[in-house]
Amino acid sequence: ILQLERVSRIYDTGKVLVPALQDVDLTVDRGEFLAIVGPSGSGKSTMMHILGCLDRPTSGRYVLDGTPVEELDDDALAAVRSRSIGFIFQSYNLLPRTSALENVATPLAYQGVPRRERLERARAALTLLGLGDRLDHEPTELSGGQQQRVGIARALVTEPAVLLADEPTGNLDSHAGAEVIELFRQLHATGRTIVLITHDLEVAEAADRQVHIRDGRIAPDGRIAA
Amino acid sequence: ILQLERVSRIYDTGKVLVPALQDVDLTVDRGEFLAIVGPSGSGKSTMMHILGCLDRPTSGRYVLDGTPVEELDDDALAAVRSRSIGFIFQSYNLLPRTSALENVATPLAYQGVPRRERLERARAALTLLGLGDRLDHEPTELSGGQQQRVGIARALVTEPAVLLADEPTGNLDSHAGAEVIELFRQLHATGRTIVLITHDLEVAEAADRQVHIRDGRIAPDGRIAA
Ligand SMILES: Nc1ncnc2c1ncn2[C@@H]1O[C@H](COP(=O)(O)OP(=O)(O)OP(=O)(O)O)[C@@H](O)[C@H]1O
Ligand SMILES: Nc1ncnc2c1ncn2[C@@H]1O[C@H](COP(=O)(O)OP(=O)(O)OP(=O)(O)O)[C@@H](O)[C@H]1O
Ligand SMILES: [Mg+2]
Ligand SMILES: [Mg+2]
Repeated sequence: ILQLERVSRIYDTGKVLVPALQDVDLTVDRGEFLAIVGPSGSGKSTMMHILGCLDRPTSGRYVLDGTPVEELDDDALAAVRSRSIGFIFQSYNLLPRTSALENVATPLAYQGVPRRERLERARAALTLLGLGDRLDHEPTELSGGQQQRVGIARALVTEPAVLLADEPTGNLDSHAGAEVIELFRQLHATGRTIVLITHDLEVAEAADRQVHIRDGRIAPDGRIAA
Repeated sequence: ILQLERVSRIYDTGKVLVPALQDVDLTVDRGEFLAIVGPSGSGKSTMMHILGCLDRPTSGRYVLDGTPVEELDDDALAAVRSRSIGFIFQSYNLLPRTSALENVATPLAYQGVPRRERLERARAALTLLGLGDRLDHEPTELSGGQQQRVGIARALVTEPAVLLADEPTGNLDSHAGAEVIELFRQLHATGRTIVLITHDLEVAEAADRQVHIRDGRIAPDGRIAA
């Protein structure tokens, strides 16, 4: 259960102030599958980083599972993230010079899972994403879509209560993309909460509900087109 | 006029050999607009890097405008690239800690264009891509789709004889993506050659011809689906 209450986020580049989010109210219920759509630069990734406790609002409040996130210090935030949130980054954020297998096993290490089990679960997650023959490859030895799928496997391997997916299919062909959305559906069917940013309106159709964002604001009736 | 003759490319990771391209024959005529489609991992970016003189085949020949590229040393290759080829990378490859304006102006510096003119042309290219108010932003201060558009502007600013675009719309909403394809059409209308890798079948429709690749091989009748 995720709640943004009048959340604003202003970036200060030192030369100019950029209001990336303005007065955003958003409630995501437990077990909901929500899609966020909107033009490039409209604030989607900014919103996602706040939802994922990777960034804090400039004003307003983010309440996660009943707890105002502002009350948590950085260590407590990190604990929440590793325990309950799976984050698929728009630009993958894979560990360089680290194999696909080790990349996917890493979040399980933070959860204290023993080495043999986490390598086995990582292997299974990568196989599910069609990368069973790429376990040893490092990011520079993988295609763009393969790197994207490693990021997806890494987020799914912990079976998180909340999955935040920032444009997870942008570098995948339609077949691979459909397989990813099917995995999200299966995760959702177990009761988990999913927030998905996508530019692909077909992918957005998989969600229960769509929220439209433009220039940092959520459209009141959800009818602003991307 | 680009010709791949029985081109193969094998990657050696030290643990395993990956045959990314196998016996590829491809001819792109001057002024043609060709789309390359195929599953993730099928060899598209590998082919593009060879076409762009950023990589050499393991076997076979690449003939660019009548010249076998194997006869050119690295300096001559770099000269060909800066003079005639515009490359849009799947992962953008922007210069870090460098503004969008400076990123886009850089290829013009390699062509010896005076500073004031190259900043003006860079500004114009970025404005054409909707980034006129983001000129000073560095890559980490831009959204994913904005970074993608900076990469596009950088490839277009030199008005190259050959444009190689590796998945240029993956992080763009449909409106911004359509604007990019329109710019490609305009470039093509002036007689330039365009090779475009895309997972978006609508985007592929903009090309004159489509080539289908799967497991490093080109489909003989172009009918293997992505
Ligand atoms: N440096 C490397 N070492 C080993 N294997 C590599 C290397 N780079 C790429 N590969 C492999 O070669 C194959 C082709 O890669 P390529 O990047 O050309 O695919 P692609 O068609 O562009 O895929 P995508 O649509 O996902 O971008 C992939 O299976 C990939 O794992
Ligand atoms: N560190 C930063 N400093 C200044 N401005 C920033 C910074 N990061 C993002 N921005 C700006 O904030 C706005 C929102 O960015 P955000 O990444 O949330 O967009 P987005 O909706 O995810 O876009 P896309 O669909 O292209 O990924 C953009 O206009 C961007 O230029
Ligand atoms: Mg984004
Ligand atoms: Mg590729």
